Amino acid sequence: QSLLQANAKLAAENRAQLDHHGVTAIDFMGAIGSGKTTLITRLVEKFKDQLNLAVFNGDATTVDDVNLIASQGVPTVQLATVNGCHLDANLVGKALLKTDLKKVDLILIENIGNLICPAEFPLGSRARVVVVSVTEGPYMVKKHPHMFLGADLVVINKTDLAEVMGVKVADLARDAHTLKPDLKVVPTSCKTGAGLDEVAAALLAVTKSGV
Amino acid sequence: QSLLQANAKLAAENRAQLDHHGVTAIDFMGAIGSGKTTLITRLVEKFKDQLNLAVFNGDATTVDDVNLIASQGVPTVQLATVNGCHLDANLVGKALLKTDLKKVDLILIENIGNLICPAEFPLGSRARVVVVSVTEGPYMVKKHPHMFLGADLVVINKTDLAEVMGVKVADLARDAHTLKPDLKVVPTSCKTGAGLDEVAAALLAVTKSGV
Ligand SMILES: Nc1nc2c(ncn2[C@@H]2O[C@H](COP(=O)(O)OP(=O)(O)OP(=O)(O)O)[C@@H](O)[C@H]2O)c(=O)[nH]1
Ligand SMILES: Nc1nc2c(ncn2[C@@H]2O[C@H](COP(=O)(O)OP(=O)(O)OP(=O)(O)O)[C@@H](O)[C@H]2O)c(=O)[nH]1
Ligand SMILES: [Mg+2]
Ligand SMILES: [Mg+2]
Ligand SMILES: [Zn+2]
Ligand SMILES: [Zn+2]
Repeated sequence: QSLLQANAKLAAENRAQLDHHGVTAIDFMGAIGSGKTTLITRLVEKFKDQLNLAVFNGDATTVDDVNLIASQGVPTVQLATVNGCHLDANLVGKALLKTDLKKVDLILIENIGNLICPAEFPLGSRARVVVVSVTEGPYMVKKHPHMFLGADLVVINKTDLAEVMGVKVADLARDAHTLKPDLKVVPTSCKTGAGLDEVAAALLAVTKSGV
Repeated sequence: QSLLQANAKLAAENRAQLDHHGVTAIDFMGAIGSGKTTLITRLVEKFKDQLNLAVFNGDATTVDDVNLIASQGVPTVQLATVNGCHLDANLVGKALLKTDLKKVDLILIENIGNLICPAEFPLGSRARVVVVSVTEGPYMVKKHPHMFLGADLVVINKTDLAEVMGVKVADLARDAHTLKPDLKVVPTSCKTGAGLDEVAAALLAVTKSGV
């Protein structure tokens, strides 16, 4: 049984456990520094009065990301990756053991900043979000088809910098739809708040869908 | 023999072969979209009248990067990574077989955009450059110590966007020097050209040092 198959099996077990408790987990993948943590922080602000939240973070060396979320009063679990270039279902399974699933509605998982490996390692989440930034240039979607084929939502972040970068958001969106025509793409700026309500609404719909 | 040990052995063989022919290889690592290709393009412009150049590119899915360099009249080899999250010495060894080492002075190798794995897989280069961008945020160096400990030169790119990002270049440089006090750090903007002469001079010194 290959590594990928073993992971897929554990991911299915995680998903069954989450579904059993009516808990939704969402996997936030994306490039390094694309804005995953900032986006999660904004979503926590929007959701914490209506949903019981938990956040899992894959940062291996610093606690900056985890502390930021914890300061919002939301339980956070830091996943202990050892030189990990992606999270896996095993790590998420361990984090689920530390979480009282009866008291949680939505778990936001921040994956490792990497546009290659995480695509191959599902975690058992109900949805996968890919966060890319206009500051990475115009070819980010074209260069990483596996990531986008495995995504349910694409967030094109830092649109406030699109003009100075000379990157067209519409081109990135078109590249995503060329790969996967029904892929939901939302341009955002965590700085100005643009697009965040749309992302929140999409994820709330996933949470309420109870599938 | 572990994967890492096997790679280290091949890297040593690559290095011996390069040294034998008086060829310098430089490994450009860095985050996704940090500016590796643009930097290499600028260096090719500066070096092509004084050195015989070749460029190896690890891009797995598109030829945008390779075509850009080839259009400058420099021989390029695209390394065939399969879902690769890092280049390895084996791939570089194969690319060396396709290169007439008697006719080359300097090989610029663009590694996969990834701030985790490439650190563990030396390629046999004489020097390793890490390219990060201010657009990735203020903690990029702190979050990836392995990468910076293995670097000979750190390029902090896109400084033209430092102010709008609220990121202080001096803080990133200080984090690098905290890890490795003698690490050379050069802030650059491939857009304005700032810092590029300093990077070129540093790499020219490595090339001429014949070590
Ligand atoms: N200009 C601008 N900056 C942003 C935006 N979103 C996030 N940032 C900044 O981008 C940097 C990186 O943001 P993070 O949220 O830490 O990104 P990340 O994807 O979690 O990064 P890693 O976990 O280190 O891979 C920080 O300095 C943020 O303040 C945005 O929409 N516009
Ligand atoms: N504003 C600004 N943009 C830059 C700078 N350097 C590169 N860019 C832009 O950043 C984007 C990414 O640059 P690349 O050179 O493709 O980066 P890369 O590291 O090779 O990217 P990958 O190979 O895809 O990981 C492109 O749109 C470049 O034009 C800079 O100094 N300032
Ligand atoms: Mg983060
Ligand atoms: Mg490139
Ligand atoms: Zn990987
Ligand atoms: Zn890896």
